[in-house]
Amino acid sequence: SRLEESVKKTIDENPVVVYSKTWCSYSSEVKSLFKRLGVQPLVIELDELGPQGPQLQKVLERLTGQHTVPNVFIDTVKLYRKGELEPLLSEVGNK
Amino acid sequence: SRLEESVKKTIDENPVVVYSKTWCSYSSEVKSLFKRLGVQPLVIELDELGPQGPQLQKVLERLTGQHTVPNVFIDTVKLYRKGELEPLLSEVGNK
Ligand SMILES: N[C@@H](CCC(=O)N[C@@H](CS)C(=O)NCC(=O)O)C(=O)O
Ligand SMILES: N[C@@H](CCC(=O)N[C@@H](CS)C(=O)NCC(=O)O)C(=O)O
Ligand code: FES
Repeated sequence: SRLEESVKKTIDENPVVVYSKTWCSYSSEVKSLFKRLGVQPLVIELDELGPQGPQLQKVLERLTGQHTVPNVFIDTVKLYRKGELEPLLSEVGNK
Repeated sequence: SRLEESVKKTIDENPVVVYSKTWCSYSSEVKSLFKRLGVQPLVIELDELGPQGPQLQKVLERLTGQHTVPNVFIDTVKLYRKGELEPLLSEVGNK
């Protein structure tokens, strides 16, 4: 479907993607974690997309088996090529 | 209002009350915490009440200043009279 293709494109083009909801505390924690680690994810707030939000959530479930938020995609190869993987791993290792 | 009176009555008649949402992980954590502590709260799932859910959430905000879930009410005097306060406090102290 068109929506499925756009999700794959989003994940493909961005090293870190977080599908989130603005009022969800688990989602907030993941977003602050990345901020603390100096990583700038692409954040997609599913509750701010009107009727497309639930549709996106269904597409994510088809693609990943996960129907919950936060839904996090990390492209470690991309991060490595940007030189951002090692800093991320060492900081995570320090936590 | 009638809804406000019914909330006050609920809190008055039950030593522990949790206003919750079924799909919210913070709410789930609070419910499991009480379960681990051997306390049986009255749980009200705001997302299972149709249009009354958001209305209740507004009443709770009027009464407590808190508009988020989980919204937890503990009547320590009632728990003490039931002999449930000391076990609760000692178990919390052990965590
Ligand atoms: N253990 C999972 C919990 C995920 C979860 O239950 N998320 C909730 C929100 S906190 C959810 O997506 N519920 C269904 C929904 O909001 O559509 C995690 O850490 O990601
Ligand atoms: N720090 C607060 C966070 C409360 C919070 O932000 N709750 C969220 C859900 S996790 C909420 O109620 N958002 C607005 C809503 O769902 O109506 C707590 O621990 O209770
Ligand atoms: S933690 Fe409450 S909605 Fe996610």
